[in-house]
Parts: sequence; C-alpha cells; structure tokens
Amino acid sequence: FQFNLMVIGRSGLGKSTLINTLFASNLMQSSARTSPEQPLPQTMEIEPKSCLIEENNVRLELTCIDTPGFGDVLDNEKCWDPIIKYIKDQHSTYLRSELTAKRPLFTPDTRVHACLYFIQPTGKGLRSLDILVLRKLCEVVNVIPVIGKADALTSDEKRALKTRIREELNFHRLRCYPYDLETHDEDDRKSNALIRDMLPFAVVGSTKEYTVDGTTFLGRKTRWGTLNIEDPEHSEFIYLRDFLTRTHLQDLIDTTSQIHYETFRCRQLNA
Amino acid sequence: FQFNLMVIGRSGLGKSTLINTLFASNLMQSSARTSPEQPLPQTMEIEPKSCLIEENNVRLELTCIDTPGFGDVLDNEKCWDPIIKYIKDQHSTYLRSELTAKRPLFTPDTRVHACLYFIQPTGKGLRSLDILVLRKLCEVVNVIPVIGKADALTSDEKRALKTRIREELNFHRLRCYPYDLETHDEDDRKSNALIRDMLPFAVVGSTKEYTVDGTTFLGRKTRWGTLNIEDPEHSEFIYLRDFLTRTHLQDLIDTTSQIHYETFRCRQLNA
Ligand SMILES: Nc1nc2c(ncn2[C@@H]2O[C@H](COP(=O)(O)OP(=O)(O)O)[C@@H](O)[C@H]2O)c(=O)[nH]1
Ligand SMILES: Nc1nc2c(ncn2[C@@H]2O[C@H](COP(=O)(O)OP(=O)(O)O)[C@@H](O)[C@H]2O)c(=O)[nH]1
Repeated sequence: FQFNLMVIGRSGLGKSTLINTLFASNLMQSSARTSPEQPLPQTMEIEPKSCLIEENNVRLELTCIDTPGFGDVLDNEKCWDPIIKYIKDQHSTYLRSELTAKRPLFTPDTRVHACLYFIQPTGKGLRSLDILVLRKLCEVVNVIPVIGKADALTSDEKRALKTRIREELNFHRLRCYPYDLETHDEDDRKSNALIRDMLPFAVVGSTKEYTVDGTTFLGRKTRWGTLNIEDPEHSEFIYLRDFLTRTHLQDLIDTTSQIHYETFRCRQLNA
Repeated sequence: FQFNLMVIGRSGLGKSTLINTLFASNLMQSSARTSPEQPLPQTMEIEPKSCLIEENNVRLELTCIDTPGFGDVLDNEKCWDPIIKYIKDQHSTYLRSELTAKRPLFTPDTRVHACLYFIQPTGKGLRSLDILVLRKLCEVVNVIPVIGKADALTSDEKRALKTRIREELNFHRLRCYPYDLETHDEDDRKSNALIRDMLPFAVVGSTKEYTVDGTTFLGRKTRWGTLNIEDPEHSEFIYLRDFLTRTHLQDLIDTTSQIHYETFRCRQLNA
C-alpha cells in the first residue's frame, strides 16, 4: 500500500502538528526558523518525506509532501506553479514507466492521492490567494479543505465559517473531493453528500498529552480549560482521521488513478 | 483632547473587535464581506472614523484609522506606500496651518499619535511583510506591536512568541515606542524598560458578555471553558487599555509632536 498526501497552507497553521498527530509519528518537522539571524523564506520548496506506518494490520507506506514558504513571500503571483508542476511530474513519471516495453512487475506510485488545503481560522472565509490556488489544484488532485487551529473559533463562529466556505467553494465552482460519477448509484451519491456537509474539517492537532480527572488524552492546555482533540465537540480531528486512514483511503487512491491520472494521460497521448 | 489611533494588520485578526472593546463603542465595523458574490479587496483603503468618548471626566475626541485590505492582496510589494503617505500628509497639513499668517486659535490635529500593528498568533514570529512595513512605520509614527487573538496560544507558546518577537525587533533594528531621549533621567529609562518588556501586548478582545458563577464579564465561550478578557492570566487586554487610555496617552501625543512632527518639519523646511 502506497499513500501520498500533500499538505498546503501558510506557515503556522498547525500543519506539521496535525500530520504528526494523524499518523502518530514524527514525520514532519515544523518549518520554524529558530533564530532571527536565519533568512526568511524567499521562495517555496517542495519536500517529500516518507515513513512506514502499521494501521490495523495494514502496512502503509506514507509519503507526506510539505510546501514550506507557501503564501509567505511578498509577491504571491503564480506561487502555485511549482505545486501543479510537481503533481503533473508524478503523473508523467508513472506514464513513462507504464509505456516502457520492459515494465517492472511493481511500478512505484508517487502520484499525489490527496491534498489537504489549510484555511486560516480568521472567520473571514477564503482569501484571494486561496481561491486562485484551489482553482488550479481542483483540476489535478483530490483536494480536501481543512480549517487549521479551529480552537480559535467558538461553536457559532465555527458553524458560520464552515457554511461560508462551502458557499464560496460553490460560488467559485471549485470541485473538491468527492466527485459524483455517472457510475455512482443512489447510495454512493448519498454518502458523498454526507461528506460534503462535513467539509471543511475544522481540526485541532496536538502531540502533547494531558491527564484530567484520571483520563489521559492528546490536547491543548489553556488558562481557562483543557481541550481534548479526540472529543468531537472540541475538534473534528477524529472525523478527518477516519476519513483519511479508513473509510476513504482506497477511494482516494482509486480516484487519483481513474480520474486525475486518466485525464492527464489522455491529454498527453493526444497532444 | 484629540487622539488619533491607526490600526494595521491582515483582516480577521480581531482588530475591529479589540478597538470596540478598548473604547466601549461601536466605532469600527468589521470589514467582512457578507456574501461570496462581493468582490475580494484588490487594493487597500484608508478609512478614518471618529467618535467622542468620556473616560474619567475627560472628553476625548477619538479617531480610529482602519486599513481594510492590508496584506490581503496577491502582490504586496509597496503596499505600505499609501499608509506612509497618509501619515506624512497629516504632518504637512498641520505644518501648513502652522505657517499661515492668520492662524486659527485652535488648529485641528489629525496627526497619527499611535499605530497598533497586529501580528498573527501563529507562533512563527514576524513575516517578511511585517518586517518591511514596520521598518517604514517606525520612522514616522509611534508603533505599538500587538499579538491579535492571543487565545490561540498556550501560556508557554505566548511567552516564547513574545520573546521571539522582541529578539526580531532588535535584530532588524526596528525602534518601536517608547524612545529613550537624552533629556530622560534614570526613572524615565526604567519605566521605558518596563514597557519594552511587556511588548508585544498579547490581547484577546470581545464585545459579548457571559455570566459564570454569578460574575458577568466580557469574554469568549469555548467548548472547554470560558475566557475572561479582563483576567490578566487570560489576556493582556487591561494592560493595553491602561497603557493607551491612561498612563501613556499624553506621552504618545507629545512624542508625536516633539519627535515625529519636528523631524518632518525640519526636513520640509530644509528641503
Ligand atoms: N491554537 C492551536 N495551536 C496549534 C495547533 N496545532 C499546532 N499549534 C501550535 O502552532 C504552532 C505552529 O504549528 P506547526 O505545526 O509548526 O505549524 P506549520 O508551520 O503549519 O507546520 C506550534 O507552536 C503549535 O504548538 C492547534 O490546533 N491550535
Ligand atoms: N479567537 C479569537 N477570535 C476573535 C477575537 N477577537 C475577535 N475574534 C473573532 O474573529 C472574527 C474577526 O474579527 P474582526 O474584529 O472582524 O477582525 P478584523 O478583520 O481584524 O477587524 C470575529 O468572528 C470575532 O468574533 C479574539 O481575541 N480571539
């Protein structure tokens, strides 16, 4: 099993913390500069990092693709070009190995199966940069919108922001995962509608443990109370975890190869 | 008494909420677009809004200058130019009325006495845009750095971020308010050093009231506890309020006219 997950969003939105919490590993190091002398990021890089995970007796080779510096430079015109190029390059590597005469038995799959796009919890919806980048991403990869650091929102603000973002995704015709196909029956359509109602996932991540009233859990300790990331009232973390590692893992891989890769392959062979 | 306060920072950092809480009024309307159809801000505007405030038997004519759209457009090169131009224009209006032969008894003062600069609570310190804008602002106005929405930080993260920002302000030689003058004695220097140790103020604002255990207070209700903005453990709001409306109000006005305005005047008359 090979699963490749790309993570995109401004620095400081809790991306590395969330990935390390989701896959209970130390896969992503936070991209923080540790001292003022270090120069600020002038360009964006693309850094894949891999590790092996055992989840319910399934061996999963996970690769996380981080994009440090995204949206943090002064002029963000065309900052999405290197990301789209990376995704297309993986498709063309796969295509090349598919077309070679003497094909290896097992083709390594580096295609990006899902992309977590982090939205700021400011309560103001999508920014102009978000809309432009999402427009490009939705054409080439399965995009899953996520609100980072959702503990900065009260229950009402969270509900209002999720509705607002769903409206904006519809208005700008940004087609996120899951897709409705002609081959889908009534049940498939219903389960897709349920997922769409949960998007964007408002998550809180943490790698620190706290013990309150005898129960130990991962959370964040504030001066007015301690938050438990696995409590669905506090954070939609467990919904995102189940979605990514259990219920939709296989479908994300299949959709990538049946929809995104086939569209790419058609265009290349017709060109 | 005339006091002009400029507020700069990306949208959604809680600027309007904080100003309305500081001055117990509805002075600033949040710049949120209410529906997806409304266009995203393409440029930054500068909007002064005035109101009359009674604080401890002193009538204060307060003007708040908002900068909706700051840092939210795609290409932020030179986005600070309109702000610096606005500040200098107020100085030159004041200079012109000072130089006219028949001077009115009372010259209206629209010079900017203080500028609250909002930093994002991401834990990553100053971004490249922050450093460039602060460099320009510190030359023409009293700048007071503030961390917005500080409830997104735990106590340790808050302490680490404040230290980190102070280090970066020193490293980039950004001179915020208060200034050390030759005329100052030992006591003045000590009181300035105390203020510098409190900068940046990590504040949480709110205009909603909650009642917990019989006491009513302004706060934010989360699923794991209710925060009281006037509790110094939860938010440095009361320190910023005392600093701005009581202890340093007069000094901010004096420093503007003795340092920033005189520097401007000298340059203009020598030019
Ligand atoms: N309030 C809040 N802070 C978080 C959360 N997740 C991480 N953090 C803190 O935010 C800071 C930056 O997180 P990091 O994961 O490095 O962000 P990244 O730059 O997006 O990878 C760290 O100090 C974390 O402790 C969260 O869900 N809520
Ligand atoms: N977590 C948190 N949210 C806040 C705070 N102050 C305001 N908000 C919320 O953030 C949203 C945007 O605030 P607003 O004042 O309009 O931000 P502005 O665009 O910077 O003026 C609103 O939904 C507020 O309820 C705060 O201190 N902490």
